[in-house]
Parts: sequence; C-alpha cells; structure tokens
Amino acid sequence: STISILPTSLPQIHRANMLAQGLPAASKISPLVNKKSKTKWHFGIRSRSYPLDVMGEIYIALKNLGAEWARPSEEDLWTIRVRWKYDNGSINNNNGNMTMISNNSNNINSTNTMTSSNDAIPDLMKMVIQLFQIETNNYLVDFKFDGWENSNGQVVTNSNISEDEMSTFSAYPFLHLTTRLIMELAVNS
Amino acid sequence: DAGENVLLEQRLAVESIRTFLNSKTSYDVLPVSYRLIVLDTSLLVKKSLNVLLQNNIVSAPLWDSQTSRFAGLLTSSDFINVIQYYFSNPDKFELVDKLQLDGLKDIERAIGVDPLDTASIHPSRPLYEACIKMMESRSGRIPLIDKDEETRREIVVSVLTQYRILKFVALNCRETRFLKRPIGDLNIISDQNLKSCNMTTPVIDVIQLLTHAGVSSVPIVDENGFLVNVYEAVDVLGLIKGGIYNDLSLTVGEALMRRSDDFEGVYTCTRNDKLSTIMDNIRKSRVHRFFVVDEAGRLMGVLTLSDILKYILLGT
Amino acid sequence: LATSSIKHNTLCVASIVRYKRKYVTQILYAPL
Repeated sequence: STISILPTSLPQIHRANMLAQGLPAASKISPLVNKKSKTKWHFGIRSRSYPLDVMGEIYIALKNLGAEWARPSEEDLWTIRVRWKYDNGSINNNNGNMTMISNNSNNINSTNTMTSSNDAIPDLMKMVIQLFQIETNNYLVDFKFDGWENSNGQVVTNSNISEDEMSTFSAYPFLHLTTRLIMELAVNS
Repeated sequence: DAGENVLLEQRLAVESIRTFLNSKTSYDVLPVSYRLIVLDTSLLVKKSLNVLLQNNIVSAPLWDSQTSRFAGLLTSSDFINVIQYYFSNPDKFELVDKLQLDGLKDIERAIGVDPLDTASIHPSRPLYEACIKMMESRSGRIPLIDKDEETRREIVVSVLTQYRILKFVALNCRETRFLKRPIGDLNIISDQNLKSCNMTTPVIDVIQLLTHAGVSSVPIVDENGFLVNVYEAVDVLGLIKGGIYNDLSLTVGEALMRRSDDFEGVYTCTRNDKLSTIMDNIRKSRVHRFFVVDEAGRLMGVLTLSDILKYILLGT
Repeated sequence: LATSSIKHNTLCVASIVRYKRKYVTQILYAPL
C-alpha cells in the first residue's frame, strides 16, 4: 500500500515551516487547545440553602412559569408533583410560556391537536421534583419525568404498542422545561 | 486469469456489501450506549461553537423548543456562511456577535446560498436507503428521526455520517478484503478541474472556494504542484474561535497554525492503491478523505468518503 | 435529570433514555 500521512500537514511541522519563513502573523497565531474538559455531571441541582427556603423558591419559580402542582401531603413536604401544559408553539402560544392552568381542569382551553388516529395528543407533562439531603447543609433538588396527561381529562392510552415501540420517548420537552425551571431559579436567586 | 479473478471477486464483494447494507437498519449502526448533543435554537452561534469544540464534534442537531421540533443540523457550512456574511458586511460585527442559531437561515438568505437540505430517515429503515438519501444531501450526514409514541413529537435519535457508515462496513463486512482492483481503474477519483490553492492564498478566498465549489476541503500545493497541506471546512471553527476571522487578510498557511496538535494529518494514496486497503485505513483511523498523488507526490486528485460510498452503492 | 455547571451563560442538562434496546444520553444545551 502507498497510503501514508503527508508529513508537511502535521501541525507541528507546518508550524515550524511557517515560522521558518519569518512571517509576522505566524508568530501571533497559537494552536487551538482542544481541551477535552470532561463535562462534570451532577444529579439535579445542588443547594446549600435552608430546605424550606429551597422549597419556597421552587414553588415561586413554578408559579412564575404557570405550572400547577398537587397539594403536598403532610408526611411528605419535600416532594412536589407538578403538571405543566406543554403547548408546542405551533399550537397557540408563540413565546413558549407555559399556559396558566386553573385548578379545576374543565377551564383548561383544550387546544389539543388530534393525531391521525384521532386520539388527542397529551399536552400535560407531569414531573416529580424532590428535595434530598446529601449531608449537613448540602441538598439536592431532583427532577423526574412522570408521564403525560390530556388536558381534556382523557386518559392517555398506550393502545396496541409493542414493547419495542414503548421506548420511543422524546426527552426534549422534559429537558426543555427543566432548563426553564433552572433558569427561573437561577434568575430569582 | 488472475485479472479476471480480481474483477469477479470485486464484483461479488460489492454485491455482498450491498446485500449487507440492505439487511441492516440505521438503528443497527448505533452503539449500545451513546451520547447525542443537541443545541436549542435560541443559543448564540458563538456559544454553540464553544459547545462543539468542547465536545470535540463538528456538527449537532438543533431543537426548536418553541415548536418542540427538530430544526435541522448545525454544520461547518453554517460557520462558513457567517464568515462570508461578515466579510461582505464588516460593519455588522455586533449582529454577528449576537447571532442566534435560529438566525442562521437569515444569513443564508443574505449571502444567497441554498439551505443545507436536511433529509432525515426513520432509524428502522434499511441502511442502504439511508445511504442513498444521505448521498442526495450535501451535508454528508443524515439525522435519524422517530416519533414519541405518546405525544407524536419528534425524537432526534442520532445523526449518521458517511464516515460512521463506511466504518461500520469496514468493521462488519469481511468482503471488503476482496476489493483488490486499483482505485485508478474504478473511475471514482475526483480528478477533473480539481480546485487547489497555495500557502499564501488569503484564507477568505479558500473559504469562498469551499462554498462555491461545494467541497469540504481544498488541497494546498507548492509552485511545482506538490501537495503540501489541505484546508478543511472544519478548520473554520478554529478560525472563528480565535476571533481571527476579522483579520481575513490572513493567508491559509497562517490560518492553519490554528489547528490543534491532535490533528492526525492529511492522508495520501496513489492510483495503484486498492479499496481493500482504503477500507482498512477507514477501519483503523479517523480519515475523511484520501488525496491521490503520483509517485513523486504531485497532486493528482482526491478520493472522498462520498466517492467510496457512491461506488459501493451504485458503482458498476 | 443530570446537569452540568453553567459555563459561558449556557445551561447543559441531560437524561439517559432507552431507545428500543439502546441507551441514548440526550444532552441539551440552552442559553441561560
């Protein structure tokens, strides 16, 4: 085989050749440092604030974003069951804001689009937000996707969907809403 | 007889590889576990550049959270368009600096280039079909799109590239070893009106050549036609990152000094090399094209992954 | 949900999703 790598194309050799020509600009240009800064991942978001303050901030952010939530039970103040009307802009709200949802569900303007099979597209995303204590004065706010519902109360039926089909789930609406919530928390705090 | 054998083996091997591509789906090419980086269209273009470089990728799917839909692919062509727009409108630095990803369409219109057609395909379709669709698109890559079974919303499952597919073939098709005819006999080398430049050509001229010729690399030759280096479309990302795109009097030789040290170098071959060896190199290295030179090293042509894929899919 | 520290005013969130029999770590970058 006569396949090879062109020596003059190797960055170090190219740079040496360019500098040898003594061109003024050449000495000013440094190579791109492709720092492989490994992204450090965390579960949810961390907080060192007082737990009740954290919960308060989350409720304020949820309210600002037009979400609704189930009244927390006495024995579990640290879990919030959220429901968000996720209108993709093509339906009726162009600024991407969450549409305010009144508590009784029949006031919700059901702007569902109908799929070809005529069952409504679920437009209420459910999410569970839970506060965990990692260690003293170190808390973690965890976000979990909790399925979809129809704002017109129709139960989402996963009709004759094969096991394989069952796992075609789009994470983007969930990721999008969590970015909105995290931004709201970041801006408020 | 030996020649006849080589011809017959090559034809049977190509047919066998096509059968393989028809028997597999794009889903089969996906690793068991992988990352997919997606950019929200409201992100600034310059921030998206940081994300690509930080993750060592040159392209990413876009997600329009307003419509909850896939909004095409961000590729090096978009950054080339931004540089060309800035070059024609040097007073618009402010606009370029604040440009969001959903503004790239306006830049395309402003400089009069056709939008990159982002054909897409369902992951369960035959791989052969994805290859054919990908060849029709200029980006050399094809997004795999499925639908969320509950909300019918689009899912960007992954983006297949010519490189990934050829690597998948090289890794899984033992028949590639029988592709023993010299590439010079297959009529797949691009050697007609080949565009090239030399080390002192202004980098903006090379960038315009990339767009006007619709190619993703421009070979750099010396005064005697010997191949010295290559400027690739992805090099534009480093140019913008360094903010030196406003000094467009820069020569292409100076611009290449931006290349990071982990660049593997330009692969060359001759017309006598066989496709079996070419595929072996694709299996082992991250190579995106082969520049064909003569025994002395003079530039003769280029063999791109698109040329190889086209031969495997449709070649006689 | 996995998050990474906010850098350059850009938020990065991710979640690992099963797609049929494979696992995709969907990573979304959005402006803060």
